[in-house]
Amino acid sequence: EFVLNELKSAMGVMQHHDAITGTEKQHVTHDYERLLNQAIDDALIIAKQAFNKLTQKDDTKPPLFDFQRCHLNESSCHVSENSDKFVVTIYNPLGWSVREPIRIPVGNGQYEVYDSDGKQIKTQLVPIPNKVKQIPTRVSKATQEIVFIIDLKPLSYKSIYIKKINRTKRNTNNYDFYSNINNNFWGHIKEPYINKIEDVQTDKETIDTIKAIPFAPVHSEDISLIEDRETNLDILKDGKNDAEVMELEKFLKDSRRKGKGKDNVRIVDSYPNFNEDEMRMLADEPRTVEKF
Amino acid sequence: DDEAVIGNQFYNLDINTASGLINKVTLRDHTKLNFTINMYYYSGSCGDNQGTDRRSSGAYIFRPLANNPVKLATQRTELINGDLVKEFRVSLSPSGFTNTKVYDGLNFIETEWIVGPIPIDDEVGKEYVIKYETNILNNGAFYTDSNGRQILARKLNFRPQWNVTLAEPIPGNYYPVTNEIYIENKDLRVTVLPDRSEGGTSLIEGEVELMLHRRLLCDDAFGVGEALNETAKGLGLVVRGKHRVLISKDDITIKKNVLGLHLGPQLLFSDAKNIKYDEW
Repeated sequence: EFVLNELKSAMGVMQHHDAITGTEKQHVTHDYERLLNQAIDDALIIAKQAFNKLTQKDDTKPPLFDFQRCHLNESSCHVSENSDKFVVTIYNPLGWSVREPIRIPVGNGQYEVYDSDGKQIKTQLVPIPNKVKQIPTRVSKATQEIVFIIDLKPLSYKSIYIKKINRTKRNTNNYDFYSNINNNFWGHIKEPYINKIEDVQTDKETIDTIKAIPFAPVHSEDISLIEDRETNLDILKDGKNDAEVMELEKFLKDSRRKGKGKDNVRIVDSYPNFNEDEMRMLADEPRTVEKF
Repeated sequence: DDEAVIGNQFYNLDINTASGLINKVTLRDHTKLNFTINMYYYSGSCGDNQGTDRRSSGAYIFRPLANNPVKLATQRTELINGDLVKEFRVSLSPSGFTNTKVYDGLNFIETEWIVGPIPIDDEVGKEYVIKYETNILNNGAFYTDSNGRQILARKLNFRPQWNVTLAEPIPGNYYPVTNEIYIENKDLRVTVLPDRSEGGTSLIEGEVELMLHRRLLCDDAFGVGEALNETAKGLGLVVRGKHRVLISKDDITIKKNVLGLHLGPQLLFSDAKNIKYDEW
């Protein structure tokens, strides 16, 4: 309720006649934009929790998805532009069935789109118009949009899986990978290094280097950062005996639980509207599986 | 070779890729209708607000300098042809863009419009409008919903309660459009559904006109105390929106599309780098 109150409050302010007609001063316009944007971000917490409850089979595991909203009004979306695999959750807020076109901004390449029943959906890739690319405030790598038409039942959602195919081969700087491996691999792993492991996995010398890293550092506290990196896991498991693999998996299972706590703290920190009690409530929000 | 046709099960549009014009629409029952989409701008007046004829166009009032708007020139056209969507993109000068789309199996013509940054190098404010021009004879009558609930009949240069002579024939015929504006004859109705509240009118027979974006350099002295001159990175805003055009008298289709535009599907995105397709 207190999360949603932020949006209720902002919507209350927007009933002012100046907000409705646009006769407010420009700095007031900017303040209205700030108020609304912050309130919508806050309200997204509820949507995220709701969708997590619906999509999660096992409440002991951390949420599968980190739901993000995108600036589709300028054909930009950080998730779809930067990820080779992503899920789009589409909700119909109307009380009747709709058939609507959906447009997802993406980078170059080919994509396959799967409906929630696992069947491939007919799609069309359409280049983003130059006029949109030239919008001065737009920050986006998207060059085209995936277009598909979706049927949604009343007040229902669909989860659409999109994956990139025929991935364009990127230039890989092996030198960077080696120079950072000792300092960062077991410590503060950043996204670019993870990507590079994927990119250079056909490079035998690099794989050998990873395999040569002693198994012992897995017990370090810092290693929790490597959780859920399947590509790394496969490489790490290779050449290990069953007992070692079991120990590795146990470690990763434990570190996932730790990760969940950290995630919650991070979410709370990014919402300055809430006081300490409210933030605690958010962090402690239990997630349970509801069956309809 | 410049002539082309884009269409779906409901509408076929005859277009000219050289001029950037749509010429005609053919309906499902083979009825043909002259139909074109053009963008124009009115120059905003800038006065000292000391008399009714010296008022500026501003946040509160629309007061064009002349009654004839300037038509935007076609700069470049692009045709996108596919199974799901067909698009006719027209870049217009200065600072305009229209993208007319027809989707497979969907009963509307969608116009995506982009306006901005509105140039003010000539120190003249500008108010951009889009016109849907047809050969329907509507006898000066058009219909707007104004409050999103009730459709009201409007008549050009007319007030139902008194005899009116409009000193300002353009703004005097503008009305609020919340969900829809339409014109009709006995057989056909041309409805335009905006994705937000806009001002609208029908100044010429067969036309529907909607205000899209305004950038003005003088205060109209009605209280806001500054000109409606929004900047973004110093250039001026770029505004992007959609209209859906329906040529039909089917009320249910119209109402469904109104709400489809205003309360369309909500999208949330999640990275799935740790989720394989099979697991999903």
